[in-house]
Amino acid sequence: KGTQSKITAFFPSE
Amino acid sequence: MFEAKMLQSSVLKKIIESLKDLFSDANFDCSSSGITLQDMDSSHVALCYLKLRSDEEGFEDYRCDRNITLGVNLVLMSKILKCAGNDDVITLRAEDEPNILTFIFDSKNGERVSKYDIKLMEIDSELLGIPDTEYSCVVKMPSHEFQRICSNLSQLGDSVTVDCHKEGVDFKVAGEQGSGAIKLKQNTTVDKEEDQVSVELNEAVTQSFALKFLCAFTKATSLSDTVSLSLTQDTPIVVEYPIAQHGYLRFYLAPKIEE
Repeated sequence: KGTQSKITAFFPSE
Repeated sequence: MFEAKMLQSSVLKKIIESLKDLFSDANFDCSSSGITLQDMDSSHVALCYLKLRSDEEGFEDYRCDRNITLGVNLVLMSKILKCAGNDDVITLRAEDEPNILTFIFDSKNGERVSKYDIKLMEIDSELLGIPDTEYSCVVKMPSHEFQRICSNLSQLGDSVTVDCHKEGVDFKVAGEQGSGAIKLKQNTTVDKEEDQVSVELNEAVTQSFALKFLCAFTKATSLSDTVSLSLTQDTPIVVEYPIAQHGYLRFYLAPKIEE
């Protein structure tokens, strides 16, 4: 159910 | 020189056991304020963040002359830590430009001292900036309760829908062969704080997550009597296990988004 999103889409790279 | 003496080797054992299956190689960042570890799983869906503060009572001694990064294979580290007794005092030691991490295990009676060296690795991992945000909903519950919910629901499907509202929190699974739902009511009247279920709610949240990852996070259950789940719509869930006298271990999991 639903598409798995990536954590990198929410937290910016430092 | 870096040297950290931890009174309970069982704490480090439990941390590494809970991480090693999802996060095989990781950098321990050591500074005068303590040890942190941030790592993503190979599919970049989950993130762990460990913080062990140097000024907490869990460290008997802590010294870090300059910031160092210790790249470690966690499967190897878990094997080494299995050589320590649960009551051993454990010392981690490394030079300022280290190639090697040394583990020293001192038994409680002082009769046995073991020393192990492991080679460090160069790990090129991407660090993410985790924003310090206020969440719409924070659920606190006994950690074994959360483990049981994840384990039970994973029998029927791959993803769980977490529905936080003012009466409590609902966990639902719908698979091809059946469905299940567990309702947890807010209960802050029980005697022991660690047995309470509390829901701090600013806004209701309904969000789906992959059970595979949540079940993997619950390997940290023995670290803490309680766990907190922080949620905001369409953002990663935070699953936090406090580590007494040390700090915390947090897991972040990206949500499943409706198409």
